[in-house]
Amino acid sequence: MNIFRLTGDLTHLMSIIVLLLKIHTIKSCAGISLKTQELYALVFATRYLDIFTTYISLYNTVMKLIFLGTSFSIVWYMRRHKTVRLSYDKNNDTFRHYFLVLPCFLLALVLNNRFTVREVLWTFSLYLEAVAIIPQLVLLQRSKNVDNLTGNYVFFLGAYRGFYLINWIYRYFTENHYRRWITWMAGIVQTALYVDFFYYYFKSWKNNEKLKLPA
Amino acid sequence: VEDVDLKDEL
Repeated sequence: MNIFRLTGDLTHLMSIIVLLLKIHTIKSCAGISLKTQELYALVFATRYLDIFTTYISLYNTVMKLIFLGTSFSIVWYMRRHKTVRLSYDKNNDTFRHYFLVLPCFLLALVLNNRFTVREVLWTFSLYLEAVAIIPQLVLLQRSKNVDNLTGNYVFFLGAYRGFYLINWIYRYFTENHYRRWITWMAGIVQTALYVDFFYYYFKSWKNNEKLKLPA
Repeated sequence: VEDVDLKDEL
């Protein structure tokens, strides 16, 4: 474990806490893409298959349970909760996220480190996570004004993988037998997708104005 | 050398 990865995990946790706070306290999911939440639940379900078979550390297991639990409960809230579901912006959250699932799965079948069920699903979860934010970014562009909690949620979600990139560079230089170009490639694509969001996020923060993504 | 299995990360 290094400081970059720990910061990354805590930033990721922070994004989920911000989202749960928004949904649980103000009982609203306005501006949040259900498609992205469903993709993330799928990412965790396919990545943490080994949660009960491989024990790495208490931290690792606890965090996996938190990510699995929160991602599925957020999907449940947005689909089933009587009040929250009313604020779901169904008309704007129309990105066909199945268009993302299939190519990621096909790519994982072709481009993987080992052709086993677990490894292919794990690779699939990496590729899917890289593009899972797209429905949310599309929804942000369509939403007139983006509220602070939603903006902060997307910011923390984007920042966490950026810390992971630094962690991979750090591990590359400190553990000489460590290289995973598939993970790096997916991580770079994932972080690159946030670049324009980061630009508008910092601009709105600097000028102290409402966050607005150009359509 | 076999790649370190990255499964120790989240």
